[in-house]
Amino acid sequence: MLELRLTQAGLLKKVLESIKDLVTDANFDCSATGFSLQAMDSSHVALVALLLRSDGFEHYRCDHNISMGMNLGNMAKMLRCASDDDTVTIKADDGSDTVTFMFESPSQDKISDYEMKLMDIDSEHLGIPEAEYQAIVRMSASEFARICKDLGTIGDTVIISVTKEGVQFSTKGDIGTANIICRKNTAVDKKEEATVIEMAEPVSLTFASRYLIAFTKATPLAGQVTISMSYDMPIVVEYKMETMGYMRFYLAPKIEE
Amino acid sequence: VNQQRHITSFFSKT
Repeated sequence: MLELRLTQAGLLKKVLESIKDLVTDANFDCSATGFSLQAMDSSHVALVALLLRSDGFEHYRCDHNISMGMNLGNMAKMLRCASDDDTVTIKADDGSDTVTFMFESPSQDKISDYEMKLMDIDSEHLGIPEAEYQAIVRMSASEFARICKDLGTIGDTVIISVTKEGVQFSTKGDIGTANIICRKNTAVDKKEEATVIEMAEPVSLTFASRYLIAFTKATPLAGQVTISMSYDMPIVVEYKMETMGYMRFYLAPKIEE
Repeated sequence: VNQQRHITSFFSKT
């Protein structure tokens, strides 16, 4: 028996909207730790890791570890039927091949339930080692989204270079080149506009623009994004959800052949 | 030419 109650359906809607275009089908794993997902995109270049901590839910009952295979597009369709301020309850009986999403309006005068078919997904689970990254950048999530979108219109790849002074995003395409430097800056009006650099040594890596753009669909989840890089490691683009957990995107770099 | 690497070449299956 599984029963998870979350007061803000809007959060779950944003989570689904941010990954449904990158990953088609995925297993949601439910354990005492929380409601989590790990999945690769179809070309095995990017990986999504989501954790919604059990203590972030209003009610969390998970009698034993359970893995539920879902089509994320279909799940997103069902969640779109909820209002952002609805309470959502995710329910599944042991051995059932369906999951139920129940939405309750804040005044309790409208209650809907949507039953969705589960699917068997043969997915590979990867071990992600705890790593010390050579460079970590925290910056405005919406600024990062803007940069990825802008550079994506010029070139297919983005070089991200971190130095003590700041982070540089560069691209090159048929029509020309572009460079954006964001200097470290903590003297800002709003905390989320700060650019903070933690760096052991400078790092410069090349990534496919379209994946970075896809990750920025998670921008509504957080004011800041954390970008972690090391040589010969996938970049981590992380959106932390206050009190609930995180959405992490891993992307393998491109290398000179 | 930049060659795209795969996630599976960094993280191993569990």
